[in-house]
Amino acid sequence: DPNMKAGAANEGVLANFFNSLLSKKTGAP
Amino acid sequence: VGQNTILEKTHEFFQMCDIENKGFISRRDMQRLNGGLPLSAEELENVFDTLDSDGNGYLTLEEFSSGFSKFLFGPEIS
Repeated sequence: DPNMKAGAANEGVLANFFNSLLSKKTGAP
Repeated sequence: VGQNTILEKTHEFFQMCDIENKGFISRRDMQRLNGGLPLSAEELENVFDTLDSDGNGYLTLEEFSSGFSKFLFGPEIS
C-alpha cells in the first residue's frame, strides 16, 4: 500500500522534527 | 508524563515555530526553522504537509498538537 509507505516516511520525519525541538528545548549542544 | 506537561510542551513548541505569535504557523515560519533544526528545507516542508491535515496552508495549535500526540502515542486516533 503506497499510502502506508508514505505515512511511515512522514512519521519518521515528524519524529525527527519533534525530537529536534525537544533537544533544542533542553539546550543540548 | 501528565497530560498538562504534554499540553505545555505543545504550546512551547508551537510558540517556537510561531515566532510572531500569530496563532498559526505558516509554511514560511516552518522554513525559518531551517537554521535552528537539523532538518532540511524539504523535510520541514514534509513535516508541514503532514501536520496540515486540512491542507489550508496554516497550522493551528490543534493540528500541531494532534501531530505531537501521533509522535508520542502513535498514529492511533481515538
